[in-house]
Amino acid sequence: PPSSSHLPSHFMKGAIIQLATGELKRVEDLQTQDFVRSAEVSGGLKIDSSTVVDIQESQWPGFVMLHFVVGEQQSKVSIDVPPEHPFFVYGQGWSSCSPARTAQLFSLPCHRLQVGDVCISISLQNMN
Amino acid sequence: NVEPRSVAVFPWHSLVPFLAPSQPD
Repeated sequence: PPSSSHLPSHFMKGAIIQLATGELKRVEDLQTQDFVRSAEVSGGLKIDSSTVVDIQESQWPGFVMLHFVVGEQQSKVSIDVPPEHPFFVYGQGWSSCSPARTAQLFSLPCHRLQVGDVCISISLQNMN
Repeated sequence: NVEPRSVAVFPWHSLVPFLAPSQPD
């Protein structure tokens, strides 16, 4: 089963995030470009575009199952997350399956995550 | 006066999921 829904404090509004450039920003102020630039300078990590293709009830109570197609290869990846878990959507910002719960638990303003949204994810860079 | 207090700093990559596609052939 997925790990129980602890409260990752890095999603709490006001949490200080260090970019790979060394710059510090609050989590609610992050923009798409911050992730893109961080991946560029971090070495070994790359940003993938992960498109939400389905959102289902999880077999685990209190979780939702998100289905993505990831990266250029359009690989299918599914993950179970609590509905309040925020994802960063290109051009939109933080989004979750339950913006109300995200606001309640993290005070982080969120859009509703929907099928078709393109989220930022990371993977290991292919070192040839 | 503002008393100094320790503030946690989180790395940017802790905020985004690591979605590793299965290895292509």
